[in-house]
Amino acid sequence: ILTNKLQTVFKQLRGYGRLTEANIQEALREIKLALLDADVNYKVVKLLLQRVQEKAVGQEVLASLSPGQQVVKIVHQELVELLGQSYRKPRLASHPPTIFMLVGLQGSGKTTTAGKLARHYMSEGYRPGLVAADPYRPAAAKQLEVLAQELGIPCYSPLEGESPKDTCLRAVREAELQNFLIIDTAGRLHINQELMEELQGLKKALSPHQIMLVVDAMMGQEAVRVAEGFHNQVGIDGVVLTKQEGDARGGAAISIRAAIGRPIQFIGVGERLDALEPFHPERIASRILG
Amino acid sequence: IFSRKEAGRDIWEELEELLISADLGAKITERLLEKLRRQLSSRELQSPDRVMSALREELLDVLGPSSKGLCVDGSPAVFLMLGVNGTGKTTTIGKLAWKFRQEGRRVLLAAADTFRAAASEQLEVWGRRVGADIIKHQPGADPSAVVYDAVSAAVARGADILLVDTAGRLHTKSNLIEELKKIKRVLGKVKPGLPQETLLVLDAYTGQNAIYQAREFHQQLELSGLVITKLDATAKAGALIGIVEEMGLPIKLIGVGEGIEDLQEFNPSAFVKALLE
Ligand SMILES: Nc1nc2c(ncn2[C@@H]2O[C@H](COP(=O)(O)OP(=O)(O)OP(=O)(O)O)[C@@H](O)[C@H]2O)c(=O)[nH]1
Ligand SMILES: Nc1nc2c(ncn2[C@@H]2O[C@H](COP(=O)(O)OP(=O)(O)OP(=O)(O)O)[C@@H](O)[C@H]2O)c(=O)[nH]1
Ligand SMILES: [Mg+2]
Ligand SMILES: [Mg+2]
Repeated sequence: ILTNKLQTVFKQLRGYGRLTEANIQEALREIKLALLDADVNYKVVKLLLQRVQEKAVGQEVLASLSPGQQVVKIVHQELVELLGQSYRKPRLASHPPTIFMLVGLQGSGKTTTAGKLARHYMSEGYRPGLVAADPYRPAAAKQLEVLAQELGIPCYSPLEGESPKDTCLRAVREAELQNFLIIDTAGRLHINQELMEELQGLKKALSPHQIMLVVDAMMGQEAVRVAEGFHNQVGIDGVVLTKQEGDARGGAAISIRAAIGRPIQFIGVGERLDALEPFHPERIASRILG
Repeated sequence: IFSRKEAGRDIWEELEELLISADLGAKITERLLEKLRRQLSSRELQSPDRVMSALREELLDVLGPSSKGLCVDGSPAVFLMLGVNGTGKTTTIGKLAWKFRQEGRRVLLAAADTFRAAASEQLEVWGRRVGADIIKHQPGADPSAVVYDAVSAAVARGADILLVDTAGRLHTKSNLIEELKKIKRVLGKVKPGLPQETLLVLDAYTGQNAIYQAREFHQQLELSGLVITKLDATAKAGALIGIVEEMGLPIKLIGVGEGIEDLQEFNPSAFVKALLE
């Protein structure tokens, strides 16, 4: 729909040979509205518009495209470039076990994603185990156990009074046949000092090969602050964007990528354990532009 | 890029950033600021304080008076909680059950999320915490059957309040919306007027999609109000402005944490104050 909006903006450009600063202004306004409507962060939008303007001004209007289409093409290219060129595989261990740790806000989809990732790596020949490092949420361990049961893999749940760190260390010790451990942590706020320190402690004790930030695709402007909070205090290697099969445009993907520079590696596209896909930048870019 | 404060920006650019960053959305922000520019005199426009207070008034005008209370009449008063995945429905039911228990009411819980892993186990923990019985079936059971059993049990046991927990679902999944419609039909057949409350639980961190959620759920299921959770953090839930403006739905409750007491009535002036900070 952005292309159509820009078509009307550029209707008056029939016959003009170049994109000028003036005729781009109105196009930039439409693009700004489209990106903000898609939940891309305000400051990121400003940055993107600046880049698009620089690239677009003075460009020859290509014979094959209308000026509106051309500007959209430039924006699309900028988005894809920002999101990273292609699917980036998470880092795995050279000596087993590979340890993944999932972190993020409450309700973002960590526990479900832990199950999905286990299934994904099973299909790649690994033997994963799940670790329930959330002792707070009611029935959190039970939730992960049910998923583990569904996959036929072990789940390490907290023993009475056991801290998350001790549960994880015990899992590493006890995992005989498992060469892959996926740690599900409790949802927490980036501003909760105590819980962020808990994550720092887990990281120090386990040295995970991959710390993944699990984020809800419908997240709004706060995506930047949340991502920065987790990245600055814990360190994020990659991002999983969940609930992407709905009509959320997913601008948070752009915001997070711009804010912490880490790749989005997977997207969640459903509630079942097979609903996980590697992330393709061009698809999200098209979705954000509408 | 995110820490440099640009010099020489006028108040309008500052306000635009403030409101958009609070998730009000670009169009609503544009309209609000345009309205202020038109309504205020040129001398008023010179005073940032005057502009801010006019903006505050405008937002309060949209949000309307403080929340009308929850409907607790009826034996039982039935609350149907719904919303997309992970917004805090189950936790809100736990907190609400606690509040009603503190008021001396008899509370029954219906575990009508028969889909998600350990959903009824999660609700059971809350039931034990607050002293409320729970009606549940086995995983995969028909949610409407759970609800029907729960209402029958509520009537038989003289429960004052029945809180119905449903599975999270995206508003774009029509078969899952149908499932909720069936639950409402079942309730209405048991006794007209049930459920007395149909509450959409929204996550404060959600961006513009919150408006699409509210629109679809309201159109399909006729909501009686909204609950907004996770307001204890940095998210400002500005999308509520657009929702209330378009649909006039009352905001009945807010979640301000994960603890049993972290439930409050919606206070418009406190909300607007936090939004404009
Ligand atoms: N539609 C959809 N739902 C999802 C997806 N991923 C997770 N969910 C759902 O989102 C809800 C929350 O998922 P959880 O895995 O419990 O989230 P969490 O991050 O572990 O939550 P906390 O532990 O409380 O922080 C559940 O209803 C999941 O089924 C997805 O890709 N699509
Ligand atoms: N910080 C904060 N966390 C909350 C609040 N309300 C709920 N949560 C947390 O959000 C997460 C999800 O809560 P649930 O009650 O499981 O959400 P739900 O909507 O029932 O999820 P599904 O049934 O899977 O769709 C849990 O970790 C809760 O503790 C709140 O007001 N503030
Ligand atoms: Mg979890
Ligand atoms: Mg629930």
